[in-house]
Amino acid sequence: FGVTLPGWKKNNLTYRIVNYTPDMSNKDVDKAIQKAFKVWSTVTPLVFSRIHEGIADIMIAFGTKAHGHCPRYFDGPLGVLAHAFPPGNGFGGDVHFDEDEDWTTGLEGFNLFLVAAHELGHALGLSHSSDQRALMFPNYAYITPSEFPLSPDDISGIQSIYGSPTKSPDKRPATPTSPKTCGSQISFDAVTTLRREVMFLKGRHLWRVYPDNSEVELELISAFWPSLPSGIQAAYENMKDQILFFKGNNFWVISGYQVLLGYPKNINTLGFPKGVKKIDAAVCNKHTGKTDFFIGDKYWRYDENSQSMEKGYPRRTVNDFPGISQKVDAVFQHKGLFYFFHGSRQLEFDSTTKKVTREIKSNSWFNC
Amino acid sequence: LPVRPEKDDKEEDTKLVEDYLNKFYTVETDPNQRGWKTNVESTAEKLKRMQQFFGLKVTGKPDTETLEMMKKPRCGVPDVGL
Repeated sequence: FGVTLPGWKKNNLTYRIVNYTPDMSNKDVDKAIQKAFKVWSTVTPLVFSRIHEGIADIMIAFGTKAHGHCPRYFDGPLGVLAHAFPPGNGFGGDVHFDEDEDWTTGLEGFNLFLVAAHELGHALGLSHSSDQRALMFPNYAYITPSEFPLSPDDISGIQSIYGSPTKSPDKRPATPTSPKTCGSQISFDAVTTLRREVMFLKGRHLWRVYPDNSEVELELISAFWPSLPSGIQAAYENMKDQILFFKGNNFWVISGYQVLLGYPKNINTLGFPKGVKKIDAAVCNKHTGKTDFFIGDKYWRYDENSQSMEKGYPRRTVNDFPGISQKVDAVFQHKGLFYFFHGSRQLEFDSTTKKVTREIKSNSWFNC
Repeated sequence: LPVRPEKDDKEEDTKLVEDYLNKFYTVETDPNQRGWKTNVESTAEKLKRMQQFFGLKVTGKPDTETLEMMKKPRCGVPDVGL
C-alpha cells in the first residue's frame, strides 16, 4: 500500500453529494456512497456524516471532460473512471466521477459502490497499491458487492494512518476474518482437483491440499485469479488440464493462471436448458471422460469428448448414486472414489459398487 | 475489411503510452515548488516504473502485455505521489 500523508487531523468527517448521475436513481447513488464510507469506518475510528449544504470535508460530484476548476480532466467513456484528492482544504478530500461512464449497482458497466470505495481510499490518504488483490489497485476489478472489498493490504494501509476502530462497543460489523480451517462445522462452496492438488473453495478463500502429505494452505482465490468473483458455486478439472468455475449462470475456464479469453460464458452454451440458473456441484470422472453436474436432486451428464450433454438427462441423483440423497454442495474424485459434501457431512462413494463406503467429517482432508 | 496498416497501430500505441505515462507516471508539480525541475525522467524510465508497479516484465518497451494493461479502465489518480 502507499499513503499520501498527512491524513485528516480529525476522526469526524463530513461529506456532501453535490450532484447525481442519470444512470442510477438518486436513492441508489446515496446508498452506494454511504456503503462505500462504511467500508472504511468499519476498520478505522473514522465517523462520516452527510451534509446537504455548504462545504463538506469530502465533496462528491459527477462531471465530464474538463469539470469546474478541477486540475484534472476526464476522457469520455472508459479510460479514467474517477479521481480523488488527498486530505486537505479546497479540492483536498474531494471525489469526482466521470459522468461519461455507465454507473450501476451491479456487474454491468462500472459499479459505483466499488469505485467510490476506491476513491474514498484516496480521499482518506491512501495512494495506489501494487497488490492486485487490493481495492487500492489502480485498475477496476469487479468484486461481488456483498463481499467485504478491503484486502489485508488496504486495511494495513488505512490503519497505518488512523489506527484501528475504537474499542467502544458500538454496532460496527466485525471485520471478516479468514475461515477457520479446522472448524468442525465447516462446509464448502466447491471442491476441485488441480493436477495432484485438491482445492476447497469457500467465499473469497480456497484451501490447497496435497493429499499425499499433510500440507494445507489457505489462500485468497483472487491471489491466483484476480478476475474471478468470490462465492464460486461449483468447480471441476476436465481432461485438458483446465478447471471450470461456475457461479450463477456464468462459467469460466482456467488454464494455469490464465482465464481463457471469451469467458465468462453462459452455462446454456454447455447444453443446459434456460430454466437452469446455477450449478450446485460438478465432477469429471477421469476414467470415463464424463462430467456430472449436480443441481438440486437431479444431475446432468456431459461428454467431454463430444463436448455435448448426453441424452436422457436430467436423472434423479439418488437413483444412480444410492445414498446421495441430499443437495450436493461439492464433489470431487480422488483415487477412483468420489467424495460428496453436504454442509459438514462428507460421503465417500464407490462408483463401481454403487455404494456409499463411509461417512467422514467435511474437514477430514485438513489433518485437523 | 482490409486490415488497417501496421503503422497506424504503432502511432496509436505510441500516443497511448505517452498519454498514460504523462497522466499516471509523471510526478505532479508540487504547488509549493519554486524554480525549474531538473532531472525529468525519460519515457523508457517511466515505462519501467509502470511495468514494475504492475508486476509486468520490466523491459522499458511498450510490449503487448504492457499495452493491454494500459487499456484497462482505471482510477485517474497518478500511481506516483507528489
